[in-house]
Amino acid sequence: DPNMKAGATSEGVLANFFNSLLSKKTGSP
Amino acid sequence: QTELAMLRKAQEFFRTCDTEGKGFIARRDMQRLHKELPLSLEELEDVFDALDADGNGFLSPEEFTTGFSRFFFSQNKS
Repeated sequence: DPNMKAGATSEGVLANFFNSLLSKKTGSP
Repeated sequence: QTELAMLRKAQEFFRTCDTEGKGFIARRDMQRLHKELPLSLEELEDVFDALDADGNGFLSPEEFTTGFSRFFFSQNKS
């Protein structure tokens, strides 16, 4: 089931995405 | 307190994605981040799909915050 697979990998994908945003930290007002 | 910090971060990131201030994030907004983040277009698609809980093609602040809180609290487990 592709949906099951997506659910299992989405955590890692989201972690990757948010970690990238966290390290980006533009600091613009 | 931790929740407040999480909400602030979620709002900040939402604005990073919603550069036009529309109040929602469209798929193309996410793809625009390709230039700023070390993620492939495919990965950004996956992120969008993972966050788009109702599958309407737009990310509301609530959907974004829900996704972020999952990440945030899984990182802060100590």
